[in-house]
Amino acid sequence: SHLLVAEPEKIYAMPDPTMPESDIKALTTLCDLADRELVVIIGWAKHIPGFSTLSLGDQMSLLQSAWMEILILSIVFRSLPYEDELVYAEDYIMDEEHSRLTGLLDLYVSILQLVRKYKKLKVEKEEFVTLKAIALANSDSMHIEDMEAVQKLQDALHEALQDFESSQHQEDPRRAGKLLMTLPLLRQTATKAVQHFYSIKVQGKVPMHKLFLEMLEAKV
Amino acid sequence: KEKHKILHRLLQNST
Repeated sequence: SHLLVAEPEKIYAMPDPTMPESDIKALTTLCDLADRELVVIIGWAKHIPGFSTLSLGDQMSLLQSAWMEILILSIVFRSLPYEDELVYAEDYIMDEEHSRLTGLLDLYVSILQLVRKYKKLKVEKEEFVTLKAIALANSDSMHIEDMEAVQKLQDALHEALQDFESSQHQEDPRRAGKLLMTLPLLRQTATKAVQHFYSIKVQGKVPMHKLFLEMLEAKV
Repeated sequence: KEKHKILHRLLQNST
């Protein structure tokens, strides 16, 4: 219930109407969107019960290693009602062709695989918000100072998921496990996404805001 | 830590 209340509002990409369509424009729009989403994610993390009691250093380490998984999981959840389209934002939905033109076809295919997985599981909002928090707590950062405190946070979120499943999904005693088994693919997809946007950063043709750059560099 | 100024500042801001 805390996580449902903490769930951020809808976000909009607001592509620049004066810029002609191009792959650079699409990537610029996505990087600008990600930068604004990162601000929202950092605010959101502070509402996860137990997160703010971690040291500031550990809060930073978890966010630096998990931010792309959180971004992608949000895209996945927004895209569930759609067919073969990714909802990066309410006003920015990309199909296969648009993804190909933007050089994001590989990412499109990977994220769509996740979408299919969650569609099959008929994932619910309660499960999505809990999985997002688990992705943050379980981000395997190598710079954690207080492992016990992070483990406690993981345990509390894991318990919340199991409580939800045992009360709402008695028909499938292994549903919590099935949901957790989607995390490796989320991790793999997020790693691919970070590497791809880092290579775009190196090419230097797409403007990127400071927070996005900071988080990108922290990850590589 | 200095390199991650914005994240540091945003986490410290009270909501």
